[in-house]
Amino acid sequence: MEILSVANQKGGCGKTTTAVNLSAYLAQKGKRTLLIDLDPQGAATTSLGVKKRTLERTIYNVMVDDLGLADVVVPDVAPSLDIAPANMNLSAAEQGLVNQPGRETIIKMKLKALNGYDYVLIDTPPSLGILTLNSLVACNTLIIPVQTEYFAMEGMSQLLKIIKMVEERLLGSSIKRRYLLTMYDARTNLSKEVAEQVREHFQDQVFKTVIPRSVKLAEAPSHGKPISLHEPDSPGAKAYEQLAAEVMGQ
Amino acid sequence: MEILSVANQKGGCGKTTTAVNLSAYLAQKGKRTLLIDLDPQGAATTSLGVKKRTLERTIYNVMVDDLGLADVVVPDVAPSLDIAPANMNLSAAEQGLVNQPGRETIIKMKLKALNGYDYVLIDTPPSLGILTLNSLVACNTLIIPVQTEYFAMEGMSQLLKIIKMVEERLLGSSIKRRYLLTMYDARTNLSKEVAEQVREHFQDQVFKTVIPRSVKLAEAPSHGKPISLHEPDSPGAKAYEQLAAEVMGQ
Ligand SMILES: Nc1ncnc2c1ncn2[C@@H]1O[C@H](COP(=O)(O)OP(=O)(O)OP(=O)(O)O)[C@@H](O)[C@H]1O
Ligand SMILES: Nc1ncnc2c1ncn2[C@@H]1O[C@H](COP(=O)(O)OP(=O)(O)OP(=O)(O)O)[C@@H](O)[C@H]1O
Ligand SMILES: [Mg+2]
Ligand SMILES: [Mg+2]
Repeated sequence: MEILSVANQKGGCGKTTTAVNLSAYLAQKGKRTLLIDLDPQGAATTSLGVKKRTLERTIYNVMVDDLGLADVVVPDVAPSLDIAPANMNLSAAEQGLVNQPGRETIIKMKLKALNGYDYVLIDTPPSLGILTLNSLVACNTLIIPVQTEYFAMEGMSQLLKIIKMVEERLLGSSIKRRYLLTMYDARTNLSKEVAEQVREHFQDQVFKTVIPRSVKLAEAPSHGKPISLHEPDSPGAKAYEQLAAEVMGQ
Repeated sequence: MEILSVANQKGGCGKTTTAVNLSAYLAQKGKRTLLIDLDPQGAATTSLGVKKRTLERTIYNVMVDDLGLADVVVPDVAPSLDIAPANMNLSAAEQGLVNQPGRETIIKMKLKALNGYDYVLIDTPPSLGILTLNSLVACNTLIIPVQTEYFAMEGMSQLLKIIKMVEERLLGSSIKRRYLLTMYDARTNLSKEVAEQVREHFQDQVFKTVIPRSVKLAEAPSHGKPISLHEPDSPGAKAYEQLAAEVMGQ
């Protein structure tokens, strides 16, 4: 079971858009896929058409009430794609878990009890708190979306510090990292310069696939669908499909 | 002294771009302005050309070591514009203050001791923790940037809940709210639809000024300058100049 976390504390850099659409294309290619929404904002949950008000149980109950992941899964939000949804209750988890030992390993432990999936993806909030830490501890691959704008490299050193701490103190092994250039605007020098900087710095840890800026990607959530079902011929769709192929190829 | 906080827990919706450029234009119009960077990511600090590694004292020392705001100010980052800068140390403040009574009122109290400014702006992180709470308690006006994309209205209810709690439990009075439509892309229906939704919902609490998507605004931080000094004739610059006039007119 491949576990891919999507994390970067920089706001609005494409975490949710990547978690949702990469999941959808892995599923479309026949891989049984689970998306875990670990963000109290629940944008991934909404993007896949799940009505939060109807949810009796969410990932909050896994984190705090010791339910299993299978107990909260909403199946078939897209072909072969299930979701473990989040709503605002989850923000209480960050507070409630503050002094519990092993609070960063809850998701990792719950995943051990999970069967029947080829891929699990985890969407995270723009912060480096307990929820993101859970995703770092649980994953075999960490996907770091990097918006091709000025602050891309800025926040990176903080994220890399936290990853190093998790590797040394919680895992005793290193996390495989993959950087994904997002919201690339080919008409601007800024995008090109940032992309070059990222590739120069992180070399073959950077996905070949680059996600272009495409308004269809921003519209799809309002239809409750991944781009694969909303506008499969758009440049954004083709890029995420290509990303899924690249992920499966590795 | 007018105190304007810029807050919205949604990542990447234009808080820093607004805090930096609105400050710069208020200052350019002759108002002595202080920008307080209350985000450990310190994007506002970097956007104004301040080299964080050279900082001996930052807003962290105000929050945790009881320094005054005047003790950490970096003067004249632009004409008539000073900044109280932030760096990564500030992330320790959210932890360190967790059990201190009155931890949400620190900035408000420190502002009482501050003289010599017409406007104070406060930039905040994409979260609803102690730093953002300090900005809500301290301000006379709360500016809420709203990116004209699908999740604009989604995260709003959580923010409004927190504002209501602050008004009822910490202030005993209401916070004046102003919504600012940001990253507006006139070529897309999505932007138009979201803008209409926001205006319909919040009516005359929405600024008339709308900030267009403009790559110059994304480039300016890499030059360490506000847009007023980087590209004053660009559409993004004119919009923030107009916003400053609208703020001063109110
Ligand atoms: N390639 C793209 N082209 C156009 N719009 C995009 C693209 N990727 C993401 N967006 C839009 O940009 C906004 C931010 O993206 P997204 O929500 O995926 O970022 P995020 O990192 O999850 O944000 P947060 O930090 O708030 O969780 C959303 O409105 C999204 O629809
Ligand atoms: N009107 C605009 N046109 C083009 N790019 C913009 C515009 N406003 C902001 N940006 C860019 O979009 C990105 C996000 O904006 P910004 O950093 O101001 O958001 P934020 O809400 O402060 O993010 P965070 O939640 O991470 O603090 C930045 O790279 C910024 O330069
Ligand atoms: Mg997200
Ligand atoms: Mg910011």
